[in-house]
Amino acid sequence: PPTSALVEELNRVSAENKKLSEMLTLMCDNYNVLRKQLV
Amino acid sequence: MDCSSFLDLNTNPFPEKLLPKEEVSVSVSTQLKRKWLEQDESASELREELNRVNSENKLLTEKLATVYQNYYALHHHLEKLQSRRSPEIDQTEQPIKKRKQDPDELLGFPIGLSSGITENSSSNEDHHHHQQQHEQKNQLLSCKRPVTDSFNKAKVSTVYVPTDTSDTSLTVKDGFQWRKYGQKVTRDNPSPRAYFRCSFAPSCPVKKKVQRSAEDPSLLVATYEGTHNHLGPNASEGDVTSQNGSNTVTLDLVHGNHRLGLEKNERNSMQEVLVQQMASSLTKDSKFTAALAAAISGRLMEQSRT
Repeated sequence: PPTSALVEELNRVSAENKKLSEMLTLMCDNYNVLRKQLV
Repeated sequence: MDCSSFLDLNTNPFPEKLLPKEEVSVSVSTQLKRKWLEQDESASELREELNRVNSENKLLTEKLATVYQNYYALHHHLEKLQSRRSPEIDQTEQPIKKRKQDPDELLGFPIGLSSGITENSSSNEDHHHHQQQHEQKNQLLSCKRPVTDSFNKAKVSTVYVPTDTSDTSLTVKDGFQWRKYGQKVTRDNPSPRAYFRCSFAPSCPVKKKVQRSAEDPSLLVATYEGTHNHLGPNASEGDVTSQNGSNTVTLDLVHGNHRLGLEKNERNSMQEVLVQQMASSLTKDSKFTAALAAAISGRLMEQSRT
């Protein structure tokens, strides 16, 4: 595939990656908030 | 004789000029090759990066899928607990008037609880034996009537608390506030038995009976019935009545293991509360649920394409 297509695909996957990381961070934050409340 | 040499008939009059042309063509081709190589290198680098990000992406998606599964399990568990709690409240609100010969029932205790406790004062072994019988009986009953009875039998726990023999207040500090609503003297024990309700009653159904042990007056025997549906004023001190919903819990604290038992109960109740709060927090966060569902459905779509 041409380089531009590769770059485009890479950008798309990177953006998806970022979203997934954000969701996991959110999950961890929620967990820590609950834990603090209980402790 | 070669005439051409005389006439200087050179068919290739600029031989030396051709050489640089050849050099130019060679240099152009190397430049192109270099460009191609560079492009190739950058493409391979891009592919490599893409592979790396893809694998990272896959890992994240797997983690999220696991979280989603856990979330779903918690949600299911929470629903179960909620559906269990409502019949419990219904049942505790129903007055028990059929068997008035049991004095505890007059005070609002469920059937079967008082017998286990009054005999409790004979000896620890007897008490344990009777508790086992009580459990077995409840198990048999729960086979016939699974919802209400199994729920009720899971709520009784006995705790032995060391106290000063001169202290006649029958107070057991367990992190919750109680309202005393009765006291009586039983035949098998010279010390009176005090009856308490949780200060959150009637919304909280938990009751407590406290009596000094007949064998060892330095011990208070506290019997809890029901599960608190709220956190105590000082939750870290521990809810001795155990919110774990397990079967009848008897803590034999006479031989110095009372601390372990209390800690175990506390840990279980903490875990239970943590699970409930986590589930409720996740269900409330609609953004998180939507994003998670979108990510998972996107992943599924990708997999179906490939």
